[in-house]
Amino acid sequence: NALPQKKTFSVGGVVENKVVSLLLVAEPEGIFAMPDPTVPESDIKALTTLCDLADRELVVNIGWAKHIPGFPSLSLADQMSLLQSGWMEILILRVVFRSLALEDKLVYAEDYIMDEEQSKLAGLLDLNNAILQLVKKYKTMGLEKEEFVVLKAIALANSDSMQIEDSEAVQRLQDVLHGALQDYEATNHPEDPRRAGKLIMTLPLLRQTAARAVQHFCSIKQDGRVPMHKLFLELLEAK
Amino acid sequence: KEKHKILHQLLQNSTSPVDL
Repeated sequence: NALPQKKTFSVGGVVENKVVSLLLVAEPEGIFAMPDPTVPESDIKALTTLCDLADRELVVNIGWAKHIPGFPSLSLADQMSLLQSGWMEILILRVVFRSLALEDKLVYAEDYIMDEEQSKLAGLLDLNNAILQLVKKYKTMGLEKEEFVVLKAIALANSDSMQIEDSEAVQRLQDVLHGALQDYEATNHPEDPRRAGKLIMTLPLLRQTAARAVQHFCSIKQDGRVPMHKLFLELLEAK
Repeated sequence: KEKHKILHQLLQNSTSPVDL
């Protein structure tokens, strides 16, 4: 059950980091939103599509978490606590990474890309603008996939749940992931010794944006006009 | 934790992580 040794090795001349490699392999494919073509466009339809997509993404992301080196060694209760705190940050970071190639659009799924007009229609303009602020930050930095996968694992390990039983084990997980990011940057971006720190410094905005998103979807839930699946509801209630 | 049945099930149904 020991955490994997942090080490660097060389594959085909490219220096890689073991933890980063594991996270790259574990990274799930995007899923499709599949909005119902028989239903006319409306705010309710957009929100229903997004909530359904989020529910399915969550299942995928729980499967992903189990592949983070060291995560399965945590107690089941601590695994739950981290996911209950960090799930929305993970969902948002995935949307952000998918959106890096586009201008002012959010790729919720390959078949569900929201521009300003669609955001307005769905009542998500403020939230989507906040997410676009993150996209802009990572675009400026030129966020790489390797950095994205480690940052996402760090966001989960660092989700600051109040219910952690074994905080030393969670700290060890954070240290392994943080070390992996530092090693990656030392090898791949020696010209910018502060790059790992710069990436970590984007996490407060991610936390803040995720909190806004949770708040927004909690009020949508209270309205009761948008159907939501059980896992999504369960995690909204955990907040 | 009782309230979080689905998350619990999804985590528990895990086989151990695949040997990558």
